[in-house]
Amino acid sequence: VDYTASKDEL
Amino acid sequence: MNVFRLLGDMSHLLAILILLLKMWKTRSCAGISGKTQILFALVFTTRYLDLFSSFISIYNTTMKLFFIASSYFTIFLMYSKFKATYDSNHDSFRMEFLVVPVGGLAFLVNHEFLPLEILWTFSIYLESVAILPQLFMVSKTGEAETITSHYLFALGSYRLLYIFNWVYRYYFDGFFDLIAVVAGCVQTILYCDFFYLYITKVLKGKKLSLPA
Repeated sequence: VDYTASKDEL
Repeated sequence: MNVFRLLGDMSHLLAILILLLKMWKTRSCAGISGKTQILFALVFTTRYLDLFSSFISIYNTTMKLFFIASSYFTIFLMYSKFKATYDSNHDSFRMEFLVVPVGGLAFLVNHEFLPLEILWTFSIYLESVAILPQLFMVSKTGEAETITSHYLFALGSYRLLYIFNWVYRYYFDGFFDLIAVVAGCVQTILYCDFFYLYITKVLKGKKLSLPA
């Protein structure tokens, strides 16, 4: 499960 | 970036612009909760600390800087420039009832026990409930100006659109962030009652007023 990708969200 | 994410961001941006425009044009912050605005400033400050550690895109950086700056500018307008119009008697929700439990939860439930990650988690949890002082204020006074209703509708729509964005990203990017999704759903659910009133009253040209 990828969670780090959420850091590009605002 | 997908269409839901972009629409969500634009809705968030629109909400902030509506709020600033309302205050600037009417020279008043009547009906707006300063507590909610302080919580939003705290949300943006703790979430966007990664401005110092990582660069994602010009769009990302610009939006983050705008959100931080506009939140502090709003606080300045409410507590300094237009202080006389601030309705503090009706803005009686206690911020510590939100900040303390949310801080504890961020320590306990996070992806990684690292300072930046805990602060990011704190901001996600806090954002989900930051609107409560504002909704409390509307329920206490029993009404909201139409422009305030538009602000709240745009602000609520933003997280609803993010939920569609997460569904899209789950299917097409294999991306899933449980913390963001659960908090985002909680945040959107808090607006449901307001959405109902907005659609049944404000869109029909009536002022948003609650039954006594």
